[in-house]
Amino acid sequence: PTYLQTSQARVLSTKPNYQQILDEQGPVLRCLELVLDELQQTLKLLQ
Amino acid sequence: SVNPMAYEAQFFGFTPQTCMLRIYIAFQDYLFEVMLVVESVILKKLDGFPGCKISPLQIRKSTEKFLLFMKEHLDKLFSKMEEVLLQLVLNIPKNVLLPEDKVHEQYPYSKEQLEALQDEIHQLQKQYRAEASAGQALRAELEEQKAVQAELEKILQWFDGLENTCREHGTGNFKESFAFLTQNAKRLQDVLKDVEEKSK
Amino acid sequence: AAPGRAQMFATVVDTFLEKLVAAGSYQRFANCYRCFYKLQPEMTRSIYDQFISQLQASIKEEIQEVKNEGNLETVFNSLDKIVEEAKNREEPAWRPSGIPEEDIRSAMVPYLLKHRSYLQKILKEKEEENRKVAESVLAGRDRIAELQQQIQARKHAWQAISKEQRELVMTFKE
Repeated sequence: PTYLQTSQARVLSTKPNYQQILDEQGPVLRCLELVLDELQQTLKLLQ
Repeated sequence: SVNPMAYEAQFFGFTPQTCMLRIYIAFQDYLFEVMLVVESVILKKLDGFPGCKISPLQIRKSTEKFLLFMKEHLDKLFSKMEEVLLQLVLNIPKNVLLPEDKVHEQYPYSKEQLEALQDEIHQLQKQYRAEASAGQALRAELEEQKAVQAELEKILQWFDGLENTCREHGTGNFKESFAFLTQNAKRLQDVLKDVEEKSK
Repeated sequence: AAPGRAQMFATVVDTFLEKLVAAGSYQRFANCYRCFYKLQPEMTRSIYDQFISQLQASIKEEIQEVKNEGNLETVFNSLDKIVEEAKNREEPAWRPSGIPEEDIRSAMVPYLLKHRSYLQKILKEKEEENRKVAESVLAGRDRIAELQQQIQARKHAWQAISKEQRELVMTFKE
């Protein structure tokens, strides 16, 4: 990096953690499953 | 000290002195050879005069005498010729630079300047290598982004699909529907309470 | 115009030959071979003439051979040209120092300069190329961040539903 242009070095050094981003989507889907389960119960109750 | 005429040797491909030495030796050899031929011709002619009193020794002495004389003159004349040729023909004047050495005129680099130039080149090479690997890393990230983006868009499409399903079944917005239901339920409760109170 | 080197070379050699022949005159020859000369003056003359013409022929042949071997005509002419080009120059020109690493230095410089400008060129191209790729990467990152936000927004919206529906269930339970 010492030979890189600072802009490039900066871009490279601020690379997000894509695996973490993907991992974060797991809880989203689980949370959605919970909501859907709850919804199912509610709809049953309403029926 | 002999001037090696190295610059001339670089140009001519031979040292001028060597060239002159070779010519001198050749001339000298010719002179000797021709003198021997002259002597043998004269001896042969003398065979034709059996009564003559001239001995081969005499002829040999004559030959040596003439040869010595010629050799002295050859040496004297040759050294003059050599001097002139080395000065005027087979030499490169001090102010003349040969074409192949033009670089020395154009780039009179000192040791330090050359090292600085080499350092600069090394620096550029390192920079280039760094840029090249940065380029690779950036491209790799682009590939990674494609995969992540596809994944995230898939999730969004999932949400879209879900919401479209709800819409198709008349519930555009669960939240509002539930809020409405809750409101209604509460209103029903109030009505229910009213009715109970009145009936008491 | 001053005579060229080739012409000077020929002139000097011819002069040398003339003087050598003049030195080895017939008088001198007859004088050395006096006994034979007295016996056969005509023969002495013809032997002398042959001696001279043979000597001249050998010497001329040798000179021609040296010229051919060293390609001297061409070389002399090209040297004349080089000297002519330098005629306006007074100070002594560069000469090899005899120290190889010294003398090689300047010869290396043009190649190093060419190499440097090539490296500068490809580095500039590579930097430009990387700048563009970096832009795409940053755009990609923004896009992913945007998608993440959208997903979060959708998630919160759905979570808000479960809050509403809990309230509804509570109401019913009451």
